[in-house]
Amino acid sequence: MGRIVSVANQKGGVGKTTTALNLSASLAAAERKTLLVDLDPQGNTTSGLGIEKDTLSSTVYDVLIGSKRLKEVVQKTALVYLDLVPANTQLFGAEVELVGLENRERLLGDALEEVQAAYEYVLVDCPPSLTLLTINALAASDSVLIPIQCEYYAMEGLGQLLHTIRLTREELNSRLEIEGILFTMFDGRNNLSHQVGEEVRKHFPDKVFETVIPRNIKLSESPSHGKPVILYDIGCKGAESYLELAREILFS
Amino acid sequence: MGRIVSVANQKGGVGKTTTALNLSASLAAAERKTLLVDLDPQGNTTSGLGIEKDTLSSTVYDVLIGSKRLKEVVQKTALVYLDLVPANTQLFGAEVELVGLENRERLLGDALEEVQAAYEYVLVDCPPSLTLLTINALAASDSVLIPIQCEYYAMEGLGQLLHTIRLTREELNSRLEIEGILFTMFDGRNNLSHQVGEEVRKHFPDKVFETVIPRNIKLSESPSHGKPVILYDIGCKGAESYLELAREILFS
Ligand SMILES: Nc1ncnc2c1ncn2[C@@H]1O[C@H](COP(=O)(O)OP(=O)(O)OP(=O)(O)O)[C@@H](O)[C@H]1O
Ligand SMILES: Nc1ncnc2c1ncn2[C@@H]1O[C@H](COP(=O)(O)OP(=O)(O)OP(=O)(O)O)[C@@H](O)[C@H]1O
Ligand SMILES: [Mg+2]
Ligand SMILES: [Mg+2]
Repeated sequence: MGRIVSVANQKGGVGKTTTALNLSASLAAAERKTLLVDLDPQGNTTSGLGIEKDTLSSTVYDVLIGSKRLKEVVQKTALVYLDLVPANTQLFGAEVELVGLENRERLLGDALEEVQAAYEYVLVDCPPSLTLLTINALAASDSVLIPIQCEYYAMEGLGQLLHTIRLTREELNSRLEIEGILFTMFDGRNNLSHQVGEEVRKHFPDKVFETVIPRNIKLSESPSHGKPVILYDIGCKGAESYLELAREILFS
Repeated sequence: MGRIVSVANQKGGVGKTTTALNLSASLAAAERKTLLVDLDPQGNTTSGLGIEKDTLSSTVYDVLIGSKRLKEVVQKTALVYLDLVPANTQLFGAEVELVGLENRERLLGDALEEVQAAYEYVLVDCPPSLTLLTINALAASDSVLIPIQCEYYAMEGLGQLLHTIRLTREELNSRLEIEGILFTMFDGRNNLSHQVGEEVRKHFPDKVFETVIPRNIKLSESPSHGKPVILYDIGCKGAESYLELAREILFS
């Protein structure tokens, strides 16, 4: 059965989409069949893979409201071992629309059951919030990968996120663990990055990935070409670091 | 009557909090009585001003659910002309709790009525979403200031945000205009910043501020000292650019 990993952090702009997209592409490059689910109404993962999201006839929204099965909305990508469940702005309405449903926290989990066996990894890109969409992802997951920028505000939110993970484990999903905390946009020349890094490693000694993702311009350029960084510029530091992260997850 | 300006963009990490906090501090430095409202459950604006948010007995949450008047939760800051309405993680529950209320989009607007005359400017820091908290801010505002990073994903979301602003203007608040689009974390050395900048200026020629906020490490260090950047390092480029933005808003 495929391992379901949510990429989550309510702090905005910490590299959730960049991590979900490039880690799943790296796992696919290692020939692990991977499904990437875009659960953010912004649809950045979808457009980051070059898919014109406003022309899609069905997305993850249709799956959550029950009008489509997950298999029906899965899209192929440029990588043979990588499939995508796309999202677009239709998903903005989901938070309010789903709140009244009986099974509102398990909609994604139930939908994933029919495809999970066909993949080795399922990665879910979450929006910058702790509302129903993110709860659906956590309730469906085996683990949570937490990207964090080494900046002051990003550290502040970590406690709240871990609290929400604990609540979800108690009330909705007892198997939920932490896949790891990933430092993103790390700038070795600046003190703040090192200070925050040390602080987080001190509080969560065995949870922080060895791999650190450096700030690398190619990572922010690649989505405008609709490609994961390993297809945009395989030799750059951004691509190397996500391939290294994939190895760390596969072999540690 | 004080001018109410929402600082909003559903894209995460584009500099909403950094802008709301440092622009309001700069307006206060120009002796304009300013109220800063933290409407983000992350409470970054509150902690960025050095306030220990978990010890607060009442916050903006209590105002929205109607158990406190806004006057009762206003806090003084290190700047004489700057007051704060704080937030903390209690606000995470508000989205679901308020959805059922009659007047759910106008809760903030109604609460601000009793204090608006006492301030020249009211700035509202919004969360990275387009849900009820952000709608409350837009419904209460005279205008919206849109921080945007000059990166691919940040540009994608602009259309959706302008659509939401248009809807709010039609359904809830006919006076709502755009205060301006502000480029943040601008890095003149990289092509992407210039390309996105040109693209945005082309689409919205008269809406983009002359002032551009450069990437400046002091802006990300100052919140860890609980101070706006003009009190942390008045001579740095970050402080200069927000003082320039305040001048552009006051005198243009
Ligand atoms: N390591 C990196 N080096 C340089 N730029 C990066 C890096 N990682 C991400 N970025 C850029 O930083 C911005 C924020 O990253 P991203 O959109 O992945 O974060 P997010 O957490 O998904 O944001 P949101 O909270 O809006 O969903 C994007 O413009 C992205 O291209
Ligand atoms: N001009 C700048 N130069 C350098 N760092 C900056 C600048 N503006 C903001 N930052 C840093 O970038 C990060 C994101 O900024 P900020 O938290 O203000 O964005 P936001 O839009 O409020 O995020 P969220 O969507 O989570 O509310 C913060 O760590 C902040 O300190
Ligand atoms: Mg994202
Ligand atoms: Mg913020």
